[in-house]
Amino acid sequence: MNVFRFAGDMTHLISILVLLLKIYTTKSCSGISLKTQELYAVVFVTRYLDLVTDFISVYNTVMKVVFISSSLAIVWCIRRHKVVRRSYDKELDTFRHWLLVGACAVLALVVHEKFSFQEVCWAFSIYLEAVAILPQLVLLQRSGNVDNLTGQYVFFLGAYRAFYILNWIYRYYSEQHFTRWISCVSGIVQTALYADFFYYYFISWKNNSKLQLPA
Amino acid sequence: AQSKARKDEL
Repeated sequence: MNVFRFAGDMTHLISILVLLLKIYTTKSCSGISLKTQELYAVVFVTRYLDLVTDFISVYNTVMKVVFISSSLAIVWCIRRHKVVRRSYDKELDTFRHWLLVGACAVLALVVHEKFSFQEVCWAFSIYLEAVAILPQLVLLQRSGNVDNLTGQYVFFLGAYRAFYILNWIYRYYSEQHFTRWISCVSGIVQTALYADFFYYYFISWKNNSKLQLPA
Repeated sequence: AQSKARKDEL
């Protein structure tokens, strides 16, 4: 464990706590893409298949349980919670996210570290996470103004993988055999997808104005 | 050790 990875994990945790806070306090999921949340649930379930078979550390296990349970809880909230579900922007959240799932599945079958069920699922989850934010970014562009908590949620979600890139650089220089190209390339693509959001987020922060993404 | 080093990231 290094400081970059710990900061990344904490930033990721904060993004989830901000989203839970928004849904819990406002009892609303307006501006939140259910499709992105469903993709994240798939990402965590397919990535942490080794949750019960491969014990790394208490921290690792606890964080995996937190990520899986929170992502499933958020999907449940938006789909089933009698109050929250009413504020779901169903007509705006129309990204065909199952296409992303299909494309990542094909890519994982072609590019993986080892051809085993667990490794292919792991590569699939890495690729899917890189593009999982797309339905959310599209929804933000369509829904015009973005409320603060939603903006902060996306910001922390984008920032966490940037910390992971620093972690991979650090591990590359500090550990002999460390190469993790699949994670690294996907992580760079993932962070790049947030580039324009970060730009508009910075502008809105500098001008102290409402976050507006151009349509 | 190898497997431990492999997937120790979240």
